[in-house]
Amino acid sequence: YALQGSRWRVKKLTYKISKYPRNLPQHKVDVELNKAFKVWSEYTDLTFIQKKSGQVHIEIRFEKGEHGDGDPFDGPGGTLAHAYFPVYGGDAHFDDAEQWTIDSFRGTNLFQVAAHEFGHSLGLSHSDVKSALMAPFYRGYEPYFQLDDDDIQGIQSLYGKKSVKNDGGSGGVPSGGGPRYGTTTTSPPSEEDSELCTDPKIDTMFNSAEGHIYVFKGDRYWRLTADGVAVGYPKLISHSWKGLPGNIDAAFTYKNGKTYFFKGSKYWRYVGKRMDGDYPKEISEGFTGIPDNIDTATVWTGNGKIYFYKGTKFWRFDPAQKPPVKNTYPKLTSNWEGIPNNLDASIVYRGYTYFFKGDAYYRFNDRTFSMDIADPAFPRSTAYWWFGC
Amino acid sequence: APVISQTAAMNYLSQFGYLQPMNPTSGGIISQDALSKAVAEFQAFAGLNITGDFDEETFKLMALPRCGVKDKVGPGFGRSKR
Repeated sequence: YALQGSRWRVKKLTYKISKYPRNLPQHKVDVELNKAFKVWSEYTDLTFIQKKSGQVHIEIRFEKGEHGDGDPFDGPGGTLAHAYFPVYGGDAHFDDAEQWTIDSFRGTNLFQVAAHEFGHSLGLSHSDVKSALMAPFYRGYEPYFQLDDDDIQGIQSLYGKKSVKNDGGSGGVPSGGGPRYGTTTTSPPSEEDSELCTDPKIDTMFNSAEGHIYVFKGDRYWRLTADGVAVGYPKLISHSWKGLPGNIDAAFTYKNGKTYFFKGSKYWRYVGKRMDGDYPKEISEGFTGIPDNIDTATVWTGNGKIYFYKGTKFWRFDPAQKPPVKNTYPKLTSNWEGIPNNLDASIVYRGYTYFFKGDAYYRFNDRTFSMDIADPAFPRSTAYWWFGC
Repeated sequence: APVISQTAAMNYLSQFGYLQPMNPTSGGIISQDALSKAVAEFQAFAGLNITGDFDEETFKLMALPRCGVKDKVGPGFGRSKR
């Protein structure tokens, strides 16, 4: 088997059939696609719930020719369907020019093709094992379809094995004839939709000196990975950064490797997760010229100076200058085209500065010195693009 | 008998990730070596005899209905996150 490299961070996934095929009754399509999802839920703890409206994880459409994603279908035969990996949204499209059939040696079996496409939606690439469902070629209708071991290993490497279910035996101990599923998972996703998925508004986000990105919200924190939230989070802020309260306003790591946290009129300094001296101290003492109750702060890579944001204004702080804040500050954030007021968080990531507000984020273009508002992709969903929801 | 042309076969290899997409500025020319390597990779993936040539068996497999997702998914595929 082959993995594309992304997977869902939640076990409960929703799907919606936005456009049904022309040649099959809708209720029968519902049944076949439900069966196709069950192929994968049989061997993992994934569950799939069909919705008729609203936002879902996996959208399914039957389309002909060009259908808006730049990858047109080619009529009967050839390409039957395609699907997007989790990192690209997980949607599955089927060529409506095919003769989709159910339990028939004629036409193209909908259940088998759908099960294959949903494998992509879950993160599997094509397998070079001929007998695998995830092999790319359609093999014709198989009345006694069974998922190949190769597919089972592939999906379980992404989502772990199906949990042992208590069979109701005395004392809750599985009986001798109980399930034979393994009890360990290789990389289990979150138990349920992360809090960050249901409410992506955060307190602050910052880069650590070790190169990690942390998200703070209330009294808990998460570490982010390249494709979402790291396994094992959230954790309590107070357990990791001893002496630091929850509901932090802002944080950044300066070029001296020390991390500064701000809340109300006070700030704390840490080296890694160890407090670096006697804190908290007053912002007015350590950061003269910066107001209390700031929204967010970030160190701009362009000049190494610290930018503090509050409401409609921002301040530039240069520790090497006296005074560290010039009298030309504060300035209006509206001077930077596109930047919203009352920010929640900001962070530098791969050379860009990102600003977060509510459930959305914005990207600042250092070259044009403005927000990437010309790009219709912004503002984007923080939950989707940063938290892997 | 083969049921797709050599041009269609090259498009197929390009579509499913075995050949770089044709570059219009270079006239869409692909070296014989690159083509042979791509054919061999496809044959290896599909479990065919690895000849590096467009033989009948290869053409036949290319004519089968299949999934539209690329077989070779590597860096640069799709849009990057964030």
